[in-house]
Amino acid sequence: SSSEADEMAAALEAELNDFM
Amino acid sequence: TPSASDVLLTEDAVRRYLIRKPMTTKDLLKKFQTKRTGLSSEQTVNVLAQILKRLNPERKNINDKMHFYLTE
Repeated sequence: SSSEADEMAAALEAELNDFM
Repeated sequence: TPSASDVLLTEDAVRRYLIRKPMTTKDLLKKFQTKRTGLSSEQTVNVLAQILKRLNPERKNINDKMHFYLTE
């Protein structure tokens, strides 16, 4: 679903924020 | 068990997409949907995060959204 995709994108961006 | 026809979430596959055009995290997740890779959502996020950290792609904002891209 698109809400799951949104959640995954948010989780991925959170992971990357530490790095960026 | 993934079959040969399944999509593989690999560094090489991500690199090829990002060389072709800038993509958001959502664009990338769409290319590696869990139903096509056989990975869980959590695995997909973790593996993709590791790959992006290794690739260290360039970033730019397009339409106010952060996009990753690579040059050859």
